[in-house]
Formats: sequence, structure tokens, C-alpha cells
Amino acid sequence: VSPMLVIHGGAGTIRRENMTPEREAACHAGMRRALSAGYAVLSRQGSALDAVTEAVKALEDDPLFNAGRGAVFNIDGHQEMDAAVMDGRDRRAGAVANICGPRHPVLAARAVMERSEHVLLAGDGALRFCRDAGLEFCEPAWFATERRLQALEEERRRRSAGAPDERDEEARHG
Amino acid sequence: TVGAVACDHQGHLAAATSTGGMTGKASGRIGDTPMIGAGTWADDATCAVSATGHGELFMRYVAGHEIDARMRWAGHTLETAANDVVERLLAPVGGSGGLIAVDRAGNMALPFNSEGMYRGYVGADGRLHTAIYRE
Repeated sequence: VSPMLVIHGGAGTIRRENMTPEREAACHAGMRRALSAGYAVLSRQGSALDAVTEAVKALEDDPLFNAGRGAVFNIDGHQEMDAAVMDGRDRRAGAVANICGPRHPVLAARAVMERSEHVLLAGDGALRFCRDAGLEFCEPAWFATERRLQALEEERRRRSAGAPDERDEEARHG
Repeated sequence: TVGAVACDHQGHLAAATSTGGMTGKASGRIGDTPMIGAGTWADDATCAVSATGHGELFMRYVAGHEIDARMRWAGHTLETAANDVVERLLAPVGGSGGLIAVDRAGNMALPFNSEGMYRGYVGADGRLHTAIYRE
């Protein structure tokens, strides 16, 4: 079988007319890093599960994309992240929701799949599970970026003014 | 939202998705990502899927599993099933976004109906391909 790895960095792209060459180059570079991380697994006969995990970890570390470091803020000014992983061999699956703390939420999802009898853990219970599993945690400041804070403030102003939601996809989805 | 799907040398499939959600979302709002079958899905018999976009609609239409079902029961190819779900199922109800998918033969599909979708792939030759808009 010919191996194949496909990634996405989200559909909340910046409108073409607002994209700068520098940012576009940075986005392509970030995606190449993720592809390289996953392909390194496949090229040494590794599993699809490990390949997608490594690719997503790389994207979670990149503040250009909306997951992990660089995730958007909710209306209360907190970051809440979700992640899921599924193994096609046997439909094993794991997911976490409404968490902020684990550096790589995808590893939290994978821990749920591999170290519990459950499919989805959420909130404080999920965080306790992640700590018990020995996952790496980061302070909230690690996940925050100035660009995401600005997006939140703009959205708060829009709501305060009662203006219609005419945000583009980048502003909405991050 | 970020995600990855893969087919390995043994023909096994896997999917992973991770997200921060929507800017200014309600506290406690859970999108489609952790909903197995909606934003994330994998079964060796059919496909692996990771979705991005308007999460609530991906949940209501169980997007990942819908692609699986069309392949499993209707005999659709991966490309037909994935495109139909994005263009004919989700788009008419206002679902903006896209998804990535692979099958056990290493075929892939990357449909989206938003202006762009950050996306990329690499196959057996090791060449990295990335794109943002409809180039």
C-alpha cells in the first residue's frame, strides 16, 4: 500500500486580499513542518496513528493555527480546546473537550483512547486524567497570542455595539 | 482547527483533529472535533476523516460517518462521498468549511466550500504539497 498523509490547518483562512506574502510563506512552512513530522513516521514503516499524532502535534505547536498554542478565546477570555483521535484498525477512539493545560491536546485524546475505557472526557475531570497520565502541561500564557486577543476584543466590541456578525472566516474560526 | 488523516504501509487508517473552536464562543461550547463520527472518523474498511469549519452542522449531519456510510452502503468512491457531504449536504444548510479524507488504497479527498483551507499532503514519493486557496 502506498502511504498517504493529508493535513489541514483549518478553514478559517485569511481573505486573499488581506494575506501578506510573509504570512502566506509562514503558513506554508508550518504545514510543511507538520507533513514532515508525520511523514517521518510513515517512512520508517510506522503506523498511521503515530503519523497523524505527530502531524497534529506540530500544528498544535504553531501559533498560526487554531489549536493548542494559538487557540482562540471564548467570550469570557479563556481558551478551551477539544481534540480527538481514532484508529481505523478497530474503531478505538479517544477525545477531550473543554480543556486548557495539556501542551498537546491530541496527546490527551490519545491518552483517553489508550489508557481509559472511555471515548470522551471533558473539563476538570479530563484535566485530572491528563495530569495522572503524566502529560506535559503549560501555563495559560503559552497558549495565548496577541492576534487571538485582538480578535476577541474586536468581537466583544461588535457585540456591545449590537452590530451584525459580518466577520470573515479567519476572524470567526481563527 | 487542525487535523491529519493517514494511510500507512499496512493499509491501516487513522484520523486526529484538534481545535480551539470559534472566536468569542460561548463558554463550554463543544464543537464537532471530539464528537467521534462528526469531525473525526476512521475505519479501515472505508476511510479516515478530519473536518474543519462550522462545527454544529458537522455534528448535526455527522459528517465523518456520513462519508463512511456512503462508501460502505452506496458504494461511493472516497472522492464522491466526501465531495457530496461538503457540497450537497452541508453547504445548502450553511455549513462552511471542509474536510480531509483518505481511504485504504491511499486515495485522498480535500473538499471545502470556504474561501480557502490550509491543507497539504505527502505520498510515497515524499514530496510535500501545500495550498491555501483554490490554487
